[in-house]
Amino acid sequence: MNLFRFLGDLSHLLAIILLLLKIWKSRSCAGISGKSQVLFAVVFTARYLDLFTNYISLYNTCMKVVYIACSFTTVWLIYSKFKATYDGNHDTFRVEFLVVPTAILAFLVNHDFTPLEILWTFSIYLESVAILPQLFMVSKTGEAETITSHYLFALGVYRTLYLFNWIWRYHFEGFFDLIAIVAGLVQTVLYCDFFYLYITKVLKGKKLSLPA
Amino acid sequence: APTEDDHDEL
Repeated sequence: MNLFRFLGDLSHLLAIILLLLKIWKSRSCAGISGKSQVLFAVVFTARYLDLFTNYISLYNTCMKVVYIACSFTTVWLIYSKFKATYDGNHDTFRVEFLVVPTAILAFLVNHDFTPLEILWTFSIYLESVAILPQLFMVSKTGEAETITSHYLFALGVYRTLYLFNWIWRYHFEGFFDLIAIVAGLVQTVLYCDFFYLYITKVLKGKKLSLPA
Repeated sequence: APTEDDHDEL
């Protein structure tokens, strides 16, 4: 494991925990897209089924379990515990437009036509676009709380660091996984506009708000 | 992909 990969994992973990803490401390999930969080829970579940079939390392197993546990806890907080604060009126992205095409693509373009492999591929494709309901919600309301911006930034940095990890692995190990690389590029590009707003506004102490 | 031995990415 190289440094980019490790920092990417940490950034991902930071994003997930940041969101959980924000909801828990403020007792509110206002401004958070429940749909994106459900998609991430689906992503982790579909991808980490290999927990039951393939042991890689203690680090690998622990991270997977933590990701899944945090993800389901977040969904539970949004749709059950703090349901009254959930801003469903603004969370109107049609997730079938993401789930159906990525599922079809996973059947058509994969490394191996087996159930686990297709689910893994589906999770990679779905993850690349799972943030769209959240970004849609931010654009609809025209603003995001600063802590939500930090969450989105950490989540975007994670896949960007993975891109560097893949370049590293290709260079030093001759290894590359085209499905992960292309999906990772798409995922990173989707965050670019947000990165720009984050750097120009949030880091200068302003709240993230979009021009009307 | 999960079927590959060296694949430990998350």
